[in-house]
Amino acid sequence: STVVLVFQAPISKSPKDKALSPEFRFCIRRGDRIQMGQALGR
Amino acid sequence: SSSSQGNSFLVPGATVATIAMLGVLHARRLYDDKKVEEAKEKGIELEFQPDAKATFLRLLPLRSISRLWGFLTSVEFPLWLRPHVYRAWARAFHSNLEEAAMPLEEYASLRQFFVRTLKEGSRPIDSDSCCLVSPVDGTILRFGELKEAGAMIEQVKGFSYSVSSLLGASSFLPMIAADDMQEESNGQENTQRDESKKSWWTISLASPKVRDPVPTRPMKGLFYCVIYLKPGDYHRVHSPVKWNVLVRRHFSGRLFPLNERATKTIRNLYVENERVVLEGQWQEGFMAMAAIGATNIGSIELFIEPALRTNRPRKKLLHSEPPEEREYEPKGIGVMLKKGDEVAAFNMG
Repeated sequence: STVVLVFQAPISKSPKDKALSPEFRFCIRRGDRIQMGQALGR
Repeated sequence: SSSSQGNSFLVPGATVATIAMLGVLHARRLYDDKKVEEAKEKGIELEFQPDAKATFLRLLPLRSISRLWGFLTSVEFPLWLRPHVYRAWARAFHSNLEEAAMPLEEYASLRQFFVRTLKEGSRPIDSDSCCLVSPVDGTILRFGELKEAGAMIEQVKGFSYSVSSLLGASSFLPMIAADDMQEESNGQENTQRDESKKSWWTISLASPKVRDPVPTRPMKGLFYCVIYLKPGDYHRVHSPVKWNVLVRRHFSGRLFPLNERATKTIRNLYVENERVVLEGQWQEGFMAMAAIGATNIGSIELFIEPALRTNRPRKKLLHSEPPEEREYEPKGIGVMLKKGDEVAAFNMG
């Protein structure tokens, strides 16, 4: 079985944007084992 | 007398030949798996290679096989046998029995054991309000940002599927899309707004990044993450964020296996298999979660809608027919879920 998440999240194109609102970043790598409740991204 | 002598040779002969054949197939499989692992270590990515096995799988009654498997695994074991069976399962599929919420004797069947809950505190939820947590235990297959207009997710190198095929067409999101379009700073006339029958996907993916006129509001991108659950993993699905589930869609499709081999050889695996899609909104906008079934784990139980039945027998399978859809009440609010709330479970068969 497989679960697929699709979601909107903030992105930024310039340092100014980043200062105003940080962009979304994944904190995982392909092939990682992950447990329910652990962060996928921030 | 000669006939009975023939039979006495044939039966053990056929058994030995079958065992030998299975042994050869297993050895071949182990060899292939080793090659795949070696390739991965060298950084070589798997490529899509359709084969005869994939064609053969299309001919098999996988839904019936799945339901039969569900029936067999529902058979109750005698009390004394239960710990032995579940320990064997745990050894074979690397499950951690220490985490099981109940003593092993209390799971009457393998099916019950498979969807076991965990002890309190086994899965701490990352409480950072900005973070999105994994809804399941599993292996990260793919993740990234959907940048191109087609919004394709790569199944493996050489084959991709579209997000709109996976999730289906949204009917409740055009209002959000219209709001987004109003925020476009370049002032271009949005001819798509009038096309009210077009799905949100069509609109959003044509212009996936929208800059707000108010500089304090960020641009939004569309991201995805694909997580594979092995047979030994905890098979309950939780909420990845605090969100409102507005719509549920049930696609009654095939039930191909979803293992690594299958992703490499079966085209459109994720968009052909039976799946339940939840769609709604979180603090950053759109959120959708698709739970995709497989042959051995064919049915999906939805805790927010216990009446939903999946993996049901059908006289004829029409893959082109639209999904069965339900909009949750109250309209526009739907079902509110907190981060970590239990949403669904994958059942055997």
